[in-house]
Amino acid sequence: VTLPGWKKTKLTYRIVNYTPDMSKEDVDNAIQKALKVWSTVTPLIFTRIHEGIADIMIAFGTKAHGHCPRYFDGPLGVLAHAFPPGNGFGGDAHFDEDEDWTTGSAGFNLFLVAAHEFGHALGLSHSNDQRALMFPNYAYVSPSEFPLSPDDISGVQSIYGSQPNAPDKRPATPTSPKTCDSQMSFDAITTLRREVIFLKGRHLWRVYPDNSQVELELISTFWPNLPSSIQAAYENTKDQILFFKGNKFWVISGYQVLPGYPKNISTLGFPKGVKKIDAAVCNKNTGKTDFFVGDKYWRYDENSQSMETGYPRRTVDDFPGIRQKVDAVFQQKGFFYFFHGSKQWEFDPTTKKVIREIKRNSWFNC
Amino acid sequence: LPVHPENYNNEEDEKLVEDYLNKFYAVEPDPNQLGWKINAESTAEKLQKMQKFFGLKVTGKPDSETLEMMKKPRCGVPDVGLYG
Repeated sequence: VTLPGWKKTKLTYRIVNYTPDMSKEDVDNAIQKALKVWSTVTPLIFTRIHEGIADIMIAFGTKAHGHCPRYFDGPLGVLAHAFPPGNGFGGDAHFDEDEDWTTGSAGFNLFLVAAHEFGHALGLSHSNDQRALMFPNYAYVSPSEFPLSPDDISGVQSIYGSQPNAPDKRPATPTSPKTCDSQMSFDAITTLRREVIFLKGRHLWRVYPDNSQVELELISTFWPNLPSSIQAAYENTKDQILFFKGNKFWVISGYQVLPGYPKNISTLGFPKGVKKIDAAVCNKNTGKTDFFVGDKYWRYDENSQSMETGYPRRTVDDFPGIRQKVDAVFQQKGFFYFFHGSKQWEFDPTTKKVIREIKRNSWFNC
Repeated sequence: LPVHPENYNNEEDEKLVEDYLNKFYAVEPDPNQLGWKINAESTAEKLQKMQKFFGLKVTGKPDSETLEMMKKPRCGVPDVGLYG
């Protein structure tokens, strides 16, 4: 749903005050970057002013603040609000100072929340598309990724049109990773029955090695509750996939996240010092899962559901040739495929030998 | 469908639901309206609207999934109506 937009494309904004949570420079950058999200896909140009009334007045406040007809509610709950284009409060965006504003994934990322509120300031209502920036609930997405979904773009372009000098006049779509990009690295890789799933940021590729078919999807298309930038994933012996990010993990069966997840990785038997998992693979022949963290690995018995004693061990001791941190690993037809940076190694767990080094994107028919 | 108090686990949940629906699913009064609006939406109807918006099971009742969604940090702009 969109409301009448601004009748001009040159808009001004003013940062009225600052949050003590972040440096002024970080706040300035977050606000500027958040406005750029919208100017990238529309003819809009945003200019900062330091005095007087701007079209978009940006301020931090708590509970009842100034003459604003809405109030904030302390930590969590409502994070910010904004008003549609117009005079007075029109176009203004307010941020709840009782929240923890940050530039990263901790607390609430000011850039992401500001980009959402500026969508309202330009005339957009909330979207019920969970992948959209204009979805009402906060969801962290790596700021390096383009946060607008096709839904956001079509909404704002229905008000202002597209960016006049966009090269091919098509509505700008979120940049999705290029499959054969030589710089492409993967966050995690897992099998799922006969297919292999490669994860990167918000996207995943489904590869069918038998007929070399490749499909690119958004992770949220299958599992809306999963975060982006998953760090490790593996298929266990019960037709389930486990996804890891930070100290949390989710168990997925089909399309469902099993109830009670995410759980803390300490419930698997990791010591408190382990903060995240780099990669994991379940050896279907032994029913044992290897978790790789830095230059070490732990072994988990899927049958007894417990971590084996005598771990961690150094990875290179049991996987000769695999010297570096493991970015991702999966098993296919008995062999393990280890990924680090731009390299991939095919490893035979029976003879404990690296068979060959292959190009990282060998699975994609590049 | 009227929502019966026994569907709330506790007063806190009841207040959460009322606040949430009033804040984000109250249809703003029509400026051209001349008299009282006789058929204000019931809590159950607003709940159904919220559940439909978030893709939850539309029950009109404050089940645990709905309460969970209501507890997530979010934007203060209403999800319905003209948010001006």
